[in-house]
Amino acid sequence: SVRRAMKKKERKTNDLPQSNIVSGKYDHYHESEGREMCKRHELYVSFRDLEWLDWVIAPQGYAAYYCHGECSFPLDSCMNATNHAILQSLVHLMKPEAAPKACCAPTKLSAISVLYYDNSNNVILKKYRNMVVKSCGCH
Amino acid sequence: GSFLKNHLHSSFIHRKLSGREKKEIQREILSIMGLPGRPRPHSEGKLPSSAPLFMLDLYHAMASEDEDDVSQGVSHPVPSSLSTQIPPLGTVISEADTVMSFVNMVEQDQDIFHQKPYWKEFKFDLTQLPKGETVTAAEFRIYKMKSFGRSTNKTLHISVYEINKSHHKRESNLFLLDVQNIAAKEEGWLAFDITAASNRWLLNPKYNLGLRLYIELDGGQSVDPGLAGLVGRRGPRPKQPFLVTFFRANQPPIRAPR
Repeated sequence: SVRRAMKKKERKTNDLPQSNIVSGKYDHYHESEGREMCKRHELYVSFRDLEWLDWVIAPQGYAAYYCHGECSFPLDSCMNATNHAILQSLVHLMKPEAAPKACCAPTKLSAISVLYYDNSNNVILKKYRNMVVKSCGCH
Repeated sequence: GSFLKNHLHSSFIHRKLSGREKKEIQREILSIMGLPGRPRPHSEGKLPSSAPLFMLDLYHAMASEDEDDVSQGVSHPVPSSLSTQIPPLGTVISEADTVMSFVNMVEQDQDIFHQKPYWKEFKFDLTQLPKGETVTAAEFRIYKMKSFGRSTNKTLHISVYEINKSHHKRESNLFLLDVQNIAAKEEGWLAFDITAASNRWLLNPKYNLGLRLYIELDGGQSVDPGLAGLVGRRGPRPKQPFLVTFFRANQPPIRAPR
């Protein structure tokens, strides 16, 4: 019953001209309402679990995160949706075979630094870019 | 929906990996790190030596910078009395893609048992360098304890040279890299700028014949580096000399698509 009420409410707020909505496809969006919207999830990469602490000095692991969730039209609950993602979602609604749904992917990534020994016992400190998800969004 | 979500979560977090899967994941991460295989350093089981300690300090500075907590501030493991002798490396460190420390391979002395002038030589193996990166700075770091003997109240002029060519029976050809003037009673790390030499060694590793260090008093008298308090290869491990080189990537690394 809650779902039905929400359906009504959402239909009211989505002022799309009826001609743009392919019959049945819009209902598909509502079916996926119970699913999670695109967002960042916890994911820890552990160098300890990989049994690498004999050569990796620091860190023991790092919070990498990942993006997961639905990018269904309308994307208003997904703050980082690009204009292209919004248009792609519309096209997907009308012609699902022409374009897939927009993808939930990282919008901002940051670097990590890893300190490790090489075979000659020299110590290397290296910066690896784009390793940590800072934010997710629909692309 | 919730079943799918829970299943996804359990597969991401709780699933025990098979041996083969673990190896594949390890190989994949090593490829991202640009390593052909897992390094196998010899475990020495002793006190940590100076280079890893210095690098750990740099790591903490760089890691906090990655977190955007600290902008440019980098702490050097240098006592305040000698900190003014160290060139400011804040930008070099924050812009470095790779920092490598090298263990001193060979140390030769011409000390008080030899004829003057006294000197100390060091050599570092710079052949294992990151590909596609250029040196932005290189430092030779050596620890100085309080001087012994009659020179304790004097100023020491410490010069570091690149050995350009060594000859069998006559003096080697030397190229001056850096000079520092330190009070003999001072104690702490000294850092000499050897960027020029490391760039030459990178271009042509066969010209890497090492570094030579001389110490003189105001009047030009030669001082034995040991008596001046400089710690060498046989000194305490956290105070042994080492080389640190800062690299910057020419372009972002390109990984082959699979």
